[in-house]
Amino acid sequence: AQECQNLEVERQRRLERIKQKQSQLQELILQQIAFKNLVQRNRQTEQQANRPPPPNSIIHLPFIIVNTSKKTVIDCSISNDKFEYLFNFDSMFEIHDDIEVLKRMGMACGLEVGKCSPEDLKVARSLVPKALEPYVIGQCPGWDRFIWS
Amino acid sequence: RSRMLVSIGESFGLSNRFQKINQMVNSSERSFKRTLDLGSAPKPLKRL
Amino acid sequence: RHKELQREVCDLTEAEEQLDELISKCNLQLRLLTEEPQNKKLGYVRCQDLKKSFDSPDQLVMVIRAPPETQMQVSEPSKGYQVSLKSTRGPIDVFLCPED
Repeated sequence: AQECQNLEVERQRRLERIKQKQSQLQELILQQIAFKNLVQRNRQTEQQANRPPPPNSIIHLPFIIVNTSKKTVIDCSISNDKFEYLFNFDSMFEIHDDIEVLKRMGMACGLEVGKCSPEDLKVARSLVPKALEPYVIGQCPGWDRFIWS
Repeated sequence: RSRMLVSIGESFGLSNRFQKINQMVNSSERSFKRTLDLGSAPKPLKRL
Repeated sequence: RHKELQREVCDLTEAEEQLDELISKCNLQLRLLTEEPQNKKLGYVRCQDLKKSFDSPDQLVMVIRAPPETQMQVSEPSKGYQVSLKSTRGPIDVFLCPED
């Protein structure tokens, strides 16, 4: 009985870890899809415009975003070599990384919220290696959830 | 007072790195507002 | 019950190892993808993308581009919030997204 109990604990622990690793893998797949979509979009835009966008109108990855109300007073100190910054905000703000921006731009085909049309799903599946395809399907409710066999 | 450290400057990888920071700022905003209501108005900082 | 649990734990061990392998493959693919020169050149967002993503008009959007391993510390002093950035591998660039 004691051994069964230990095995039961071990089983629960492993199930927890597998669940956490599955969501980590799905996040990595989303990031791969979002980045490939972004590169494709920019390539098409530049081909249509026949020139790259003005350098001061684009932000290359990686970056992070800090957004706050326009009413917020921000006190900013910068070292001469720009290696150190100190910001004092008098009101709340939010920090997001670049992948969050790509998701909000729709570059992850809606997979991050589990809402993607069959066309989007087709695009997403075409952007990931075959071995990872089942994880893409698994993110859209209504399709067969990817049962970890 | 709480403080959080995170490494930036890398490309993708971890997700929701800033979730805890945003929660900390968000939650203490409410308590900060409460103390403001009670205490004196903070000295205005230099405008950016 | 014991025999059944043993077999199940064995299956889960195998499943977890498979996941570990997929995760490390995916991390490697992502790194190669983002470091490929052509992708590096095309891996950008435009100001209007940022405006659209944080669409409320009363929002100020600050963009921070920092070298790898830059440390960001957010502390909660008695009044307001302090964000400090410390880089050891190069200058940090901070932009404010223009209004228009």
